[in-house]
Amino acid sequence: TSLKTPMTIVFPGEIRSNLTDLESAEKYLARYGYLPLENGEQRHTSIKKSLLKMQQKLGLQETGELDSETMKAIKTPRCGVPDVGK
Amino acid sequence: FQTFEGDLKWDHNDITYKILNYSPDLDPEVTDDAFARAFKVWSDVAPLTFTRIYNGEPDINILFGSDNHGDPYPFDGKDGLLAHAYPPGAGVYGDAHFDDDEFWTLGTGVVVKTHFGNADGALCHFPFTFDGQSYSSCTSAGRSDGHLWCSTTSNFDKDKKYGFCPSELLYTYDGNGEGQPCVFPFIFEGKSYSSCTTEGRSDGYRWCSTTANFDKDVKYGFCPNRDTAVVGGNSQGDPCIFPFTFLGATYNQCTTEGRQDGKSWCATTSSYDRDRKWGFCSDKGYSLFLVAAHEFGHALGLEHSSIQDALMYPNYRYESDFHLHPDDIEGIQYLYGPKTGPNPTPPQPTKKPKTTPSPTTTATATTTESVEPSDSPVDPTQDPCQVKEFDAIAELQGVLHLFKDGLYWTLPASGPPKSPKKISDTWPELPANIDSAFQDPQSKKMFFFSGRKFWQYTGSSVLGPRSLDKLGFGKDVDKILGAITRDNGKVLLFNGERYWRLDVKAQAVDKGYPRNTGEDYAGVPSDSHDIFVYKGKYYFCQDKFFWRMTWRKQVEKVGYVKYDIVRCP
Repeated sequence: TSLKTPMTIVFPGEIRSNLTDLESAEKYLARYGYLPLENGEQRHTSIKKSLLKMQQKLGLQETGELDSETMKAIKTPRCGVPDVGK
Repeated sequence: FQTFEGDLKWDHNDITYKILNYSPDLDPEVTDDAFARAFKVWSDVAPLTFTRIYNGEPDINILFGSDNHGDPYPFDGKDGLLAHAYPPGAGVYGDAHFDDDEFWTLGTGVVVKTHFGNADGALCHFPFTFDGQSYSSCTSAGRSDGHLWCSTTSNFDKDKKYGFCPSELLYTYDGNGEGQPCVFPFIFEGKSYSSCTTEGRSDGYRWCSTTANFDKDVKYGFCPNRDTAVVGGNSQGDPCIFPFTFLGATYNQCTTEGRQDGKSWCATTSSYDRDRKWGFCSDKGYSLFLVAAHEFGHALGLEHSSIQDALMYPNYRYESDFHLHPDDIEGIQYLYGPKTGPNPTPPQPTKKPKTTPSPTTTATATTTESVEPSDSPVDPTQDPCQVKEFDAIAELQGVLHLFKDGLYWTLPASGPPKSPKKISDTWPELPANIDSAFQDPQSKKMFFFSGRKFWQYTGSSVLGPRSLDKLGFGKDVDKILGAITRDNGKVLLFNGERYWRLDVKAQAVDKGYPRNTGEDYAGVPSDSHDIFVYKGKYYFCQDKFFWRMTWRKQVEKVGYVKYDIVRCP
């Protein structure tokens, strides 16, 4: 109980997410195992592939696009265990 | 359904679990019950039993934590990620972790379990009417002592049923203060505190000292959240303060102003602009039962399902009338097979009327509480149901042991004990008549007492017999009749109206003892002949009855040893 950590002051307005839908989706896809960590020209292709994989896994309509149903699923509270991979 | 790579599963069906800590959002009893019900979801459809243990290493450790909580997968604050669990295996495998930045409820808003009062621990009923006025939260109205209370029915004026709401003035949880309430003011690092604080901690949990001086006594506990407590932000557990100012404007209720996500928040001081202390206002929260049932699915070997109505679907969805989806059943039965045999037989009628369990009593989720009738003939001399008084009863290695005349029985997961074993076969040095026994939770050493002698077993190696004199007992102490173990290396040893505190490591009774049993353990017989701890509760046996006491030293049940403990038909 002797640890002293300065309390982080968080202003409610400051915790607005600056992430775009695409960035949020990338974060989600990476966290839950759909998006391989790769860069370069393959990136957009792999996001589309990853979205398809995610939509299939979550029983959503498989569009490969960031449609409203997919974004809703991304924003829904969930279990932290990855859907794909170890 | 999906299973983990390699079909990871437990190699045994009698799974043990341990609850390592609690969330301030829910009363420990409500939490225990939610976990028991979550396990029952799986044991109802697969040949699995789940037994809670308090000592030793379980298969499944359950904990609440925030952000970085001791594994490589930190939580993310309120919402988003709710919990995670590991597939079956040793160590952290099989464990389930719950994000304590979430607001844990039963899915429909704050759950306030009452204490004391006349409602037997029932939940608050909001709103309720008192003196013609409607209340939607706990109130101190009508009281001069400031204690918060609520009605447990919709109309206090008519029903007069009430209890006190969780407060640090009533009790604390976890820590080492044994549930004692906070003492205000208290001293911590030379500074005086008049309320619960997060000072000195990096995890944001609110704590207090349970004596006037933490620096001297180092006794503490965590403060339960009040029903008006905020969630998350930087003041977790503090109540909203109304009115508060934010960007110069005054607010008399929670607001979504200043936020893009539409979440309702409030300041926890009168001025956000000055103090910048805030938290989210409580919402419906997440059902601990539903999330736990999902996580336990992982802990048993199931991965996420693609079926949106399945429990193992990764996204949270509240369901008031929960039923396991056929996909989940297929998944668990793929790993462990179907549940065989008939459902547990309802308990046989006994002489003792059964108390109807309250909504928050521990569910008979596993078979640990059920009764199995036995058809096999039993030698009366070896039948525990024929024993009037046991010589000693003790929880050893997580299992209840009942000693009598050179024999002992162990209490199985369900039903009464089967055939006894000879004490001499397991512990060759011991005499036939044992007065008491205990296992120290820290060192795992087992102690047995008989008359003025005692023995200490560490595995199969034994020390003893030695005299009680060695522990500092006077010649007037003829025997030790019972023991209450604690997690701090101390154990209370009882003999009638007196009890002593033994320092297990120093092997000496502490100064200031003996103390009077009747004064410190009010409501139990001072001539108890068997005293022991089982599943975290204290038991005092006298004649054929027992008194069960909580760690807060409240007698919560008086029952029959034969029917309620030994589970005789």
